[in-house]
Amino acid sequence: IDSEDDLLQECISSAMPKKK
Amino acid sequence: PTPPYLKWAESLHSLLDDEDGISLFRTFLKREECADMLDFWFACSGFRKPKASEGNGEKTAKLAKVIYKKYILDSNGIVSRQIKPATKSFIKDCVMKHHIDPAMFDQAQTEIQTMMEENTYPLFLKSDIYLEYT
Repeated sequence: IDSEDDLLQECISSAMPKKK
Repeated sequence: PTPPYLKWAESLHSLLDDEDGISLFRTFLKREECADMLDFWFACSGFRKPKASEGNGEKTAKLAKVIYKKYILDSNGIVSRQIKPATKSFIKDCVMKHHIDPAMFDQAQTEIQTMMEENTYPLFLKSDIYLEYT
């Protein structure tokens, strides 16, 4: 379950704007 | 220069292009119990990114399944309730038949985006959370 959550979180983070 | 919070009021995309804007919008959506819509929107964008479709096909297929399971399969979930049945069937087919495509969540993302643009985004701009911030 953890790895599924990590995979999803990684995907969501990759789409977020980078820190300014 | 225009302060960021005024830019957030220009369009949903301006809001989602700013880290602080996302954070404040998420706080608002959590209170309305629909933060999943925002996570789903970003998950779809992340899924479409080239790195998701290249190389590790197995990982991409797993990711598609995870997104499907978390947001679409549960018909009581906020995201699932906002997506058209035909769109849900299409995604289900893609996952079940392993027809993994970078664009497979595009239609669902558009439907959620429209929902946010017409509903939660205008409400956010009128909310005390946003007004207090400004």
